[in-house]
Amino acid sequence: YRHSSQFRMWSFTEKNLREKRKKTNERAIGTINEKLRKFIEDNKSSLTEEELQTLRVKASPLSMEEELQLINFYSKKVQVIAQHLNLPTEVIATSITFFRRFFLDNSVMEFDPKNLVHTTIFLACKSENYFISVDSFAKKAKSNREAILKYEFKLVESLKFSLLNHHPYKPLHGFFLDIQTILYGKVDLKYMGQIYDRCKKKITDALLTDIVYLFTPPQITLAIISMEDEQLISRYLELKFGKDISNNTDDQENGVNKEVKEVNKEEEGGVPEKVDDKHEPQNDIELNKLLTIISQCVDLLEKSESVTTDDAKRVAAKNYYCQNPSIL
Amino acid sequence: DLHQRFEVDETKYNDPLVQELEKRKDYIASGFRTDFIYERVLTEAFM
Amino acid sequence: NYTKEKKVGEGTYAVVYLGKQLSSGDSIAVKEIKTSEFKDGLDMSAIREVKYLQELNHPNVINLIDIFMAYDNLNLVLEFLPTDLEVVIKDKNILFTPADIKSWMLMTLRGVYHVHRNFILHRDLKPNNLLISPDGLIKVADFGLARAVPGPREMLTSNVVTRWYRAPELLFGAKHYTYAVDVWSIGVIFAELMLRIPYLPGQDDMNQMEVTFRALGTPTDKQWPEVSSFPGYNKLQIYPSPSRDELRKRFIAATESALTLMENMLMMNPQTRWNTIQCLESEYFKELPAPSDPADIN
Repeated sequence: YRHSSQFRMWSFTEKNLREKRKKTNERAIGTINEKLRKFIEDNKSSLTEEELQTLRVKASPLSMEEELQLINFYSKKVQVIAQHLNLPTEVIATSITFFRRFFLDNSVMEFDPKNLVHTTIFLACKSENYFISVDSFAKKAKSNREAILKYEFKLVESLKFSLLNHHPYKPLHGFFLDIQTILYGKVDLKYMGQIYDRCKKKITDALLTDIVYLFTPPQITLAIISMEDEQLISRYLELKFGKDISNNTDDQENGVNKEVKEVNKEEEGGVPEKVDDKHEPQNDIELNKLLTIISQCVDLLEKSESVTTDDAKRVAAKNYYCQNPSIL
Repeated sequence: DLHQRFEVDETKYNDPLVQELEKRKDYIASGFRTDFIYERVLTEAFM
Repeated sequence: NYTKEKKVGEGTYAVVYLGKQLSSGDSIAVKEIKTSEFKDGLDMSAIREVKYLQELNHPNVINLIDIFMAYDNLNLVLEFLPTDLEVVIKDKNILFTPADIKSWMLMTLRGVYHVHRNFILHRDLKPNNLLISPDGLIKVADFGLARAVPGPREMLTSNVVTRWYRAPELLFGAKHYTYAVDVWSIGVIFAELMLRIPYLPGQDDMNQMEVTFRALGTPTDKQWPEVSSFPGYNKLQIYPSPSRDELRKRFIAATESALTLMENMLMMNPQTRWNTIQCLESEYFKELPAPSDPADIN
């Protein structure tokens, strides 16, 4: 994962994510204010005081928070349109990811987000081997080929040409299997199936937030499963990565610790029998650290709320006017 | 990767979606193998 | 940062130039991807090259140094690799030894193992996609047909891999194939290295089946369960599988373990065909002669 472009180029701390957005926003504000100043300069003779006042109040550029509201609002649109096009789950996820990454380096005051919605979905289809010709895509999406292709290059460039995404769906499938192994005979399989489906939906919603920049796909998956059944996850992780050895459990469940017990016997000066290191599980996961990360992820997921249409409309209008002072 | 943090143990999996495929003629003839699927999703889970 | 000095090749979707990286003085190849040609925006092959090369980092996989846009063209800056295995096989003036072959096979399998370990299928392995660096290293190149290993329900097109290196399951039109298709291609390349002529040169897709099964036997359900369920299976000419002795006569220079490796890479049943790990761990790479040092291979 550390070799992946997703980790190398698209994982941030909350702090440097905020700085990145700030930089993008300030650059755009600079451009907007320059254009506004020029506009006023060029029209100062014809502008009334009242018009000047209106410009000052209503033509102001968007703040970083307002930008993020618009990006979150349109991310949801990408998801809805992609679902409406009946695209596979991973293609929908990639569409959302491409869209949100684009607006990390580009401001909504430079590129109207509605002009990127179809382009990100179209590129995601190509990138995920779900190829649809631009003409048939334009027809389905009620758009046109020029609009769809116009920003494709710019999108690929802003993505830093990193197109391969690791979404939390495969880890969900993986943990679904491994839980059955570690808690063998102790989980109701029908119940597991229900959890699986609910978590799959929650993963798509999680992709609409900044979670994907702050945590790895498996951590997101574990957080989402634990929101469904916290006890299941803590028991599973305890058995899987717990280091302390509880004696009163049968071998089957405690296979991992049995091996660790043997290793410890060796350390206690017991007969150093050869522990076949191929099978000795590399328990390099700090359970408490992992649990902390998971609960941080859960907190963030619980905090995220969607943007209302009214808020979006207000910000979109502001975005429009600050780019078109003459119309204002 | 000397120590993957998982072992594929198909005897323990109840995975109807995948297990149903391995009975299909077109899947068997194509070379489809469930362990490839399991190896993939478990690797993604323990990356 | 880079210069484009000489045009060294032109493909369907790209023009390749030889150039220099100014900062290091190293030779580079610039693959300039034509964008106007593809009516659906960025070309699928370009997207695949970019997508997978960005994730792969291995001495036996071509290194993507940089990517940039210029004059509305996408430019991939790749390490410069002056020749390829096809040139070596064809040029009868070049003598190479079993140790050289072993070295090339080792590097190819390591490179493809890295691709597979990243859950990627190459789907176009052939001698001229195995480039050779100035210090003799084999580098797997051209990811224009690559794709991620499919999910359980995904359907794949069988119209991949250059015909002579196309696995039997693809010839039958399989839609749920696996890494095994790449291993088959390497097996055919191995045979070609030993024979120094193409091993299964079909003139067209139908003839490719004919040539393949005449050389290796027509598969039956016994060794390849459900192969008879493929459409068109019943029209096949039935050929017997070659005996070990016949294979020995065909590949006189091959040792027993070389034949074993080749046989398992060219196993008809993709489910039991060896994967890259089994190939790399095979007896062939443990017995003498040791693989040549790539830098010593002339």
